[in-house]
Amino acid sequence: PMGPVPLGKDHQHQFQMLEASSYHMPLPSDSERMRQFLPRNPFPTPHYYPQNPLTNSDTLEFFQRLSIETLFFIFYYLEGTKAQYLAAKVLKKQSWRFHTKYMMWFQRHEEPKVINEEYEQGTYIYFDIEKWGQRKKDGFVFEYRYLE
Amino acid sequence: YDDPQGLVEKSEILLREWVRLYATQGSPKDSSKAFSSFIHELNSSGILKNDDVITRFFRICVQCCINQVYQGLQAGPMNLIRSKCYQSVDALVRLVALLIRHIGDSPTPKVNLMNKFLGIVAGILIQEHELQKTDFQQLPFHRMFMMLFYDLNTQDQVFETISMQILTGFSNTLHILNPIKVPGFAYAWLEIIGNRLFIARMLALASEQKCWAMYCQLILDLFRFLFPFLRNAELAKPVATLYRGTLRVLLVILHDFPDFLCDYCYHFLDAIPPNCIQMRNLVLSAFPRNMRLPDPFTANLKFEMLADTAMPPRILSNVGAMIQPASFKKDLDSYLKARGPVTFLSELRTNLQVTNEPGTRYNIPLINALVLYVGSQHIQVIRSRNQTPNMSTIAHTSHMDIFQNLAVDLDTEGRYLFLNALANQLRFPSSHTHYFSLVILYLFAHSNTEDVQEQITRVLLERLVVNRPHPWGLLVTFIELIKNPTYKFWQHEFVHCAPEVEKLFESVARSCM
Amino acid sequence: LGFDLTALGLNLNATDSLYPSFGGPWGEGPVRAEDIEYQVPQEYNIS
Repeated sequence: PMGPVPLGKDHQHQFQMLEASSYHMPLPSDSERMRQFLPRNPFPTPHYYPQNPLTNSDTLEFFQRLSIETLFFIFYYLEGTKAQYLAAKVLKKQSWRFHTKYMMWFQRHEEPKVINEEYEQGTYIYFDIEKWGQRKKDGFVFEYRYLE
Repeated sequence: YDDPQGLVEKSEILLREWVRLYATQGSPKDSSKAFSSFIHELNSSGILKNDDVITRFFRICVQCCINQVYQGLQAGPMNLIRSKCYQSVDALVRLVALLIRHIGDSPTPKVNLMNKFLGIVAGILIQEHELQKTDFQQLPFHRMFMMLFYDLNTQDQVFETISMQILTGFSNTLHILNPIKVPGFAYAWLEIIGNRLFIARMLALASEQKCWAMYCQLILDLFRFLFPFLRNAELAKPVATLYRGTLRVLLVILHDFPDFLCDYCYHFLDAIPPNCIQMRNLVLSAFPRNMRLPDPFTANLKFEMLADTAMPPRILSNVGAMIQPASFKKDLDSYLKARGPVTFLSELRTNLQVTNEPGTRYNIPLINALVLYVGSQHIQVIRSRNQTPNMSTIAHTSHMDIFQNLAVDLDTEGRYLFLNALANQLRFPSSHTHYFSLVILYLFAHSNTEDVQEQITRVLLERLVVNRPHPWGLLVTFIELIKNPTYKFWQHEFVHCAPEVEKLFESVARSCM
Repeated sequence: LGFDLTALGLNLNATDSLYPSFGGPWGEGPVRAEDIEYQVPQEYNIS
C-alpha cells in the first residue's frame, strides 16, 4: 500500500550531485598509503585472470608456501604492511635471522665454532642487500654468499 | 579572508618545501627527520605566531591542494593526477599530524588544532560543493580525511591519550558533511565510515563501546539520505551503487558487531523505508554474539522452552519520550491503566496520521514507538502478576484493545505500517519476540475480517520471500501460523487465490517443515 | 531491492572478523596483505 512518493526538488538536486560524483568513485587505493615501490594501480586484466586476491592470501599458511626469494622480495618492497610482517614471520620460522644493523637476513650454514655475548663465529649464508639496494627490477638476481 | 600581505605566497612556498622534504627525507610512515628541520622554517616565517596565522596557513594549504586537482583535471583524467595530488595532500596531512603531536604537552591544544583543521577542510569542502556544483571533486577531500585519520591512529603514545577526542572530532565532522548536506561527497563519505580502520576504531577498539552512538548517528545519516530514493524502489545506477556499498558495510557489521545492530535496531527501523525489506531484515537478523539460536525449524519448538525468552532485548532509546505530543502520551498511559478516556481508541488513528497524502499519511516512528511502548508495558503488567505472556494472559486487556483497534480501525496503509511495527519486533529469542509473536497470531486468530488476516500474511510473507537473512523470530512465527491448526491458515481463501501463490505457500511450508 | 548478499564479495561464513581486511563499500574482495598498513617492528622500516 506504500505506493511511490515523487522525489522533491531537493532530492533531485541531491541525485544530480550524487550522479556527477559517481564518475570518479573512490578506489580502494585512495584509502591506502602511496607505495614507494609497487604502487597499487588498478589495471584492466582479462576477465579470466583472478580478479580478487585468493582467499586466505593474508595468512601465515599462504606465506609459508612462498619461496625464500619471494619472501625477501615482499619484505623489502612492501615495507610497513601486513605482507612484510608475515614474510618476516615465515623467514624466522625457516631459521633466518634479521640483523638490524646491516638490515640483512642471515642463516647459519653450519654449527658456529664459537658463541659468546657479542657474536657467533661460523659460516652463514646471507642475502646481499647491496645488490638489492639498487632495486633494479630487470635482471635482478638473488645472491647468497658465505660469510665467515 | 583579508590575509596579511604576502601570506598566501609565503604559505605556498612553505608547502612546496614541505612536500619536497616529505618525499625525500622520510618514509610513508615516518617524517620526523624532515619535520625537525622544517619546524624551524615554519617558526621563523611567523606561521606559528598565533592561532589566526596557523588557521590561515592551513586554509591556504588546503585550498592549494584542492586547486591542484582542478588544474590537474584540465591536464588529464583523475587517475593520472591522483599520485601528484595525493603527494601534496599526504604531505600536508602529515605536517598537520606532526604539529598536533608536538604542540604543547596537554591534550587540549592538540585537540583544538585537530578540530580546527577538520573544520577548515569541512568548510572548504562545503564551499567547493556549492561553487563547483556537478564539477565538484570528492577525492582530494576523501584523501585528506583518510590519511589524517591514519596518521592520528598510528600506535603512538601521544595520540593514544586523545584517541576518544580524535574519533569524536572525525565523527562530528562526518556528521556535518552527511550525504544530505553534501551529496557530491556521499561515496567518499561512505568509503570513510566503511573503512576498515575507521570501523575498527569506532566499533572494536574504542573501550566500552563509547563510539557506538556516534557510529549509529552516521549510519542514520546514510539511511536518511537513501530513504527517498529507496522508497521508490526504482534504483538509478548511482543510487544502486550507494545502496550496494551500504549493504556491504552492514554485512561486515552484522558479521563482526551484531550487538551494535541489536542495540541500535530501533533507531535504524525508523530510518529504513518500509519497502526496503532485505536491508531491514539484515538489521533485524542480528542477535547477541554470545547467544546460540535454536534451529527455528525444530519440531515443537516453544518459546517457553528458551531461557532467553525471559529477558527483554537491550533498548537504548527512551521509547516513552518518543511518543508525542505529551497529551497523547498522557491519554495513552491513562487508557492503559484504566481503559479511559473512552475516546482514546476512536481518536487513536487521528493521532497517528500526519497528512492525507497516500503513501505518506502516517508518522512511522510514532507508530513504531507506540507499538514498542504498549508491548513493553504489557509484558511488565503480565510479569507483575507472576504470569508469562500467552494467548489467554494477553487477551481482553487495555493493551490488546489498542492493538485490535489499530488492526480494525486503520486503513490499508496504516494497518500495513502497524503490522510492520509488530513484525519488526520478531528478532532473536527474547521476551519481546515471544510477546509480539503472540500478538500477531492473536490478531490473526481473532480478527473478524479476512482482510486483516490476509494483510498479516502479506507482511510476514514479503519478509520471507526476499533473499536471506531472515530474522529468527519471523521464521518461528510464520511456522507456527501455518502449522498450528488453531489458525486454520490453509482454509483461508487468499491462500488459494492463485496457483502461484498456493505454490509459494507450499514451498515456504515445505522449507519450514 | 533484493540482492544475494552472499554474492557481495564477503565471506560471511568466515570465523574471523571481516573488518580487518574489508576492502571498503566498493571493494570487490578482501584487501590484499600488501595493502594493509601494519604496525611492523621499527627495524623493518628499512627505507
